[in-house]
Amino acid sequence: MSVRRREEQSDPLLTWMQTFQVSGPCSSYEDLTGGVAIAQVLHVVDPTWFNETWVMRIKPDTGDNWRMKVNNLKKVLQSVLEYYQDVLGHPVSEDRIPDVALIGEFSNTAELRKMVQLVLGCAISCDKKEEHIQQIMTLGESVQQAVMESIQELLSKEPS
Amino acid sequence: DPNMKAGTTSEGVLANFFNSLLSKKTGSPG
Repeated sequence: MSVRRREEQSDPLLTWMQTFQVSGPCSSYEDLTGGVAIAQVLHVVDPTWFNETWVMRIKPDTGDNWRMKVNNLKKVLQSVLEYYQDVLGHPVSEDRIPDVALIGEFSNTAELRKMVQLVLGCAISCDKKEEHIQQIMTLGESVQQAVMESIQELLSKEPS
Repeated sequence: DPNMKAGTTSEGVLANFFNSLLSKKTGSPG
């Protein structure tokens, strides 16, 4: 196993994503590049907005086809941005919006982190936030610390 | 010794942070 993959597997945001126990691959950032696990996590976060019909629009078997990955990620990002605007009541600032082409084509970890960070923002602000925050509070201290910093970073970039 | 207090302090900070999120109105994280 490469050093990069080992580091990714201990990434706190990935650890948090794995707590949702979705069927889509979720053991490394590379696994998330197809958008399938991200969509499934969003469905658990808020099944009313990210409903079954919406999840079914995400193509499950992208393989190495970066165009399919980008298409999936575009659908996910579009719905997440609408969620922030329409449900949470504030838009996502430009610099927090991930470049899905870089994720799908080059598996860019920095951009993927931005995507996961937006998912985290949905989880801690939605109607089921109590459930999601309590789940975070069961995680190890170092993971909680990283999740907290990630949330603080996200909140600090929110338009007032 | 600040190092000895670090664990407890950190736990307190984390608990305070997440509890404050819990007490915020839904849809208004900031």
